[in-house]
Amino acid sequence: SDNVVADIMIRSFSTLDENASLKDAAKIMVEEHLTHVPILRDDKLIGIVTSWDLSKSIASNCDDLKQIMTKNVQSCKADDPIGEVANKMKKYDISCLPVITDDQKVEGIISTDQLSHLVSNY
Amino acid sequence: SDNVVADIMIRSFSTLDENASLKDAAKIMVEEHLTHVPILRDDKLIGIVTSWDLSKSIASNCDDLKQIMTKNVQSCKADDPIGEVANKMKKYDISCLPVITDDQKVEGIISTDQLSHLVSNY
Ligand SMILES: C[S@@+](CC[C@H](N)C(=O)[O-])C[C@H]1O[C@@H](n2cnc3c(N)ncnc32)[C@H](O)[C@@H]1O
Ligand SMILES: C[S@@+](CC[C@H](N)C(=O)[O-])C[C@H]1O[C@@H](n2cnc3c(N)ncnc32)[C@H](O)[C@@H]1O
Repeated sequence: SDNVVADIMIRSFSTLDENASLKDAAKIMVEEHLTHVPILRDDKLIGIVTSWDLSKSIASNCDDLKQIMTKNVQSCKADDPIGEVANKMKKYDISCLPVITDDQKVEGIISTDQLSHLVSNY
Repeated sequence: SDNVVADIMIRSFSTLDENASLKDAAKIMVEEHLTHVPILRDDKLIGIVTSWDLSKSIASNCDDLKQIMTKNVQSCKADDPIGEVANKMKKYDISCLPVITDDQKVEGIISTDQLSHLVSNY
């Protein structure tokens, strides 16, 4: 498909500052029906926390966001082809990529949910 | 696409009995990198718990699996066309459908992750 990320990425999403609590992350996920929340330091992407990470927190009784979040974040650019980001998510077994600008600011999110909508009939 | 669910569904997955604890659910998700776990009563599908539900548990300080799990489960059959299940997941904003037999037994799981792999180049 000739689509690029910008054609299907979500543009309204929530982020958290790195000093937020794990409970803040859980509340945002519940209130906004999200499963992936980018973590920022001075507006730049430094991590991601997902609902799967919250299962880590429950299983290990650890509630420190800085320990639970993933710091080595896979991301993509708005003009990346859809096929390429689908490959990346498959390769790393992840369901979501933050879309970042050249100075590490987050301008969108693309997940396997959006990609799967390309497969639906309507 | 002419694919049916059976072509791409996951056949090895974990389930939990309805009397399991929320912590059991969190542990299975962590150990097996899963985000969706079907809940069974006498081997029949009666609910589903996802990592998103765990964020509900943290945000609301409730750790009772029976209260946190979703009881009205959307599911599909192995011979359903892929386009149809993609529509269903989009309609209900869910990322996974258990694949069930005529007597409510779970024989597989299909998620937006599998559907998105159809979009990747290789
Ligand atoms: C391996 S995946 C498995 C579950 C599911 N596929 C998902 O993406 O949540 C879960 C782990 O991947 C991490 N993760 C999710 N999106 C990521 C991304 N864009 N870059 C790096 N890690 C990511 C999460 O922080 C979590 O620890
Ligand atoms: C509305 S979705 C939003 C997050 C994400 N899209 C997901 O599927 O986890 C989250 C809720 O959907 C429920 N859910 C997930 N799969 C389901 C299914 N096959 N049938 C019914 N509810 C389901 C979960 O129990 C959870 O309460």
